Formats: sequence, C-alpha cells, structure tokens
Amino acid sequence: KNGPKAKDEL
Amino acid sequence: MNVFRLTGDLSHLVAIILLLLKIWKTRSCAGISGKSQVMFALVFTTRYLDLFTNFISPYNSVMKVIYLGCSYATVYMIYMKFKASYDGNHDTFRAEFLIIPVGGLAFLVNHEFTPLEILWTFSIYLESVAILPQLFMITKTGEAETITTHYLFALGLYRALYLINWIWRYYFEGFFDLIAIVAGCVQTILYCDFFYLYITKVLHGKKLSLPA
Repeated sequence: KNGPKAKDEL
Repeated sequence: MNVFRLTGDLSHLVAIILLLLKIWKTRSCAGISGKSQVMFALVFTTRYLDLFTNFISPYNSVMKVIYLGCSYATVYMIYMKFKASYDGNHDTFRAEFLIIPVGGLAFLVNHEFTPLEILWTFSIYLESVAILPQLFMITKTGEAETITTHYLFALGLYRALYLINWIWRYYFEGFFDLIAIVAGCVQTILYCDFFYLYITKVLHGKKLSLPA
C-alpha cells in the first residue's frame, strides 16, 4: 500500500 | 522523482561523504558530535527496515545501502578507530532527552499503528532533531572547522530541498504526507541560525566562530 506516505522517498 | 528530490538526495549524499572524508583524511573527529552520528545511524536503521522486503528501484536501494554503510562507518570511526580524537567533553547534549520523547510521539502520532510504520515515523521525528547535539557542540566549542560547516550546510540543504519536493508533489501528484512535512519544517528551521552564519561568514572566507 502506498498510503499517505510514499515509500519511494529516502 | 523530481529535480528537487534528486538534488536533495545528492546534497544528503555529499554531506555524508564529506563527513566520512573529513574524519578519514584528517584521521580525527574533532568537533564532530558522535551523538548526532549515532542518531543518524538509528534514523537510517529504523527507516530502511524494508530494504529487502520492499524493492522500489535500483536507485532507491543503492542509496539506502550507501546511507546505512556510511553512517555506521562514521560511528565506527568516531567511537573506535579515531576514538582518541573524539571530543566527549563538548559532546554533552543529553540524547535521551530527544530519543525518548520522539519514541513516545511516534507511538501517538503516526499513519498506522504497525511496527514498521511506527519505526518509520520514529525515524522521521528523530531525523528532525538529530542534528541538535552537533549544533549544541559548536556553541560549546565556539567554532567549527570549515569542512564541518560545509557538511552541515549540505545536510541542512537536503531537507530544505525535500520541502520543495513535497510542494511539487502536492501540486502535481496531489500527494502529501503531513508527518514528513511537519518534521521536515522543524528540521530545516533548526538550521536557519547556522545557515545565516554560514552564508555571512564561511562564504566570505571567514572561519565560523561564535561569540563564545
């Protein structure tokens, strides 16, 4: 789930 | 990915490499707060637990490994390899006064009450205050080596660029993450005082020295 927070950021 | 996030990541990478080189080349960690570096290693550890379970892109994975590796190497050099040069008498900020409240806040304010999410939130909150022992140490010693000021400038710039990245992503992608944004604002605001000194002094060839 990508959700409100993007996991794609460091 | 947008240009602000990319330059932010590169600025962060430059900061981490700069610090590593400073300690390695001068074989000394004088003026460097070991407590801040331990907290940064903790930030990366709690944030990148999904390194092996959640592949996003080669760039993302490579950067995470570099950040983790460099931060642990820095802590190792400060507390073991060049321990003799560690200035413990001036690195006296009570890190537990940061870690404990941040840990509590991560439990109370997060997006999802799961271990991974709470640890991620903890890492976001901790990163926003992790530089305090370093800034405090500079006020205690009353000065900082020029290379250390470049490290701090690049480190402070990275999250400022991330703030612009979040404005960009809100505008173009409708994405925003309030926890990261609020913590990012706090983190950047803590550097303002340093930014002023850096721009008015260091960029004019002067040494960064505070009125003792």
